[in-house]
Amino acid sequence: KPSSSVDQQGFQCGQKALRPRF
Amino acid sequence: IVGGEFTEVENQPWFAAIYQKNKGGSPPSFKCGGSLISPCWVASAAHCFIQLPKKENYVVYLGQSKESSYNPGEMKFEVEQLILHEYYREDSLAYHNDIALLKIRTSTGQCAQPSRSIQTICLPPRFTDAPFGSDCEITGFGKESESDYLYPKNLKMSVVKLVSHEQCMQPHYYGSEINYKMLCAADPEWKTDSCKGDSGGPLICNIEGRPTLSGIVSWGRGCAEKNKPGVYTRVSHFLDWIQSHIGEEKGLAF
Repeated sequence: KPSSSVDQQGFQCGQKALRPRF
Repeated sequence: IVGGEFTEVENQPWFAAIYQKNKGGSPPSFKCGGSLISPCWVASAAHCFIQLPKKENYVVYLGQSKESSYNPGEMKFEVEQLILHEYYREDSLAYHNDIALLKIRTSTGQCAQPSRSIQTICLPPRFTDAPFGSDCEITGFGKESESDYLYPKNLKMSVVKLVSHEQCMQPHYYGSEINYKMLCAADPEWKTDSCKGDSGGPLICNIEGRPTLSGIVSWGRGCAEKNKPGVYTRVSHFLDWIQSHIGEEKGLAF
């Protein structure tokens, strides 16, 4: 599955530190 | 949120708590939810701000699990720009083009910094949504029952299913109040739903394997009422508007 890449500010959209519920 | 469960913001780290400042030094009052879509921008609902559309009246917090109290790791922001959709309007029941953007900055001029409790949410591909029937998450500090007087102090979340337009446009649902720039979502047993105070907050669906901001809490008849789903601004139909106001595409979490 595709995952978002880390942007310049260190954000990675949609990524939770906790385990996702999906 | 009616039903659902209490949660920590680490489980919804894009959730933004938007407060309205009060005069006379009393603490700000919780106004609406929002979602961090890029380090400097929060998406929310226009109806939250239409009566007082001045940026100076609002303050935004990221990383809050508890409303109106200090949360370790939280960040506080002033609103540098408040942009309401130019075609926002209200019908007897429905809100149209119910979307707003808030540009945020700290008192030292910074945008958001990523952490365990602060993260951006992905935006959907243009005109693309999760299939009807998909499970999606809703989050907010809104009422647990429409008849409640008090609002919960802790963040709640729940899971609802996307309802097709065909279904939501049925006369015993919302009929012609619904259009294709809105999304309906509900619990098949009508036990959980967004409610008053959840406005502006996220409806997060899995699209192409990524948690994605598919909707913004907008309106509905009552809360968790039979045949009356929650109605959400359909973010996939507002990407051009978002991009035109935020400007730089590279700052957006597509």
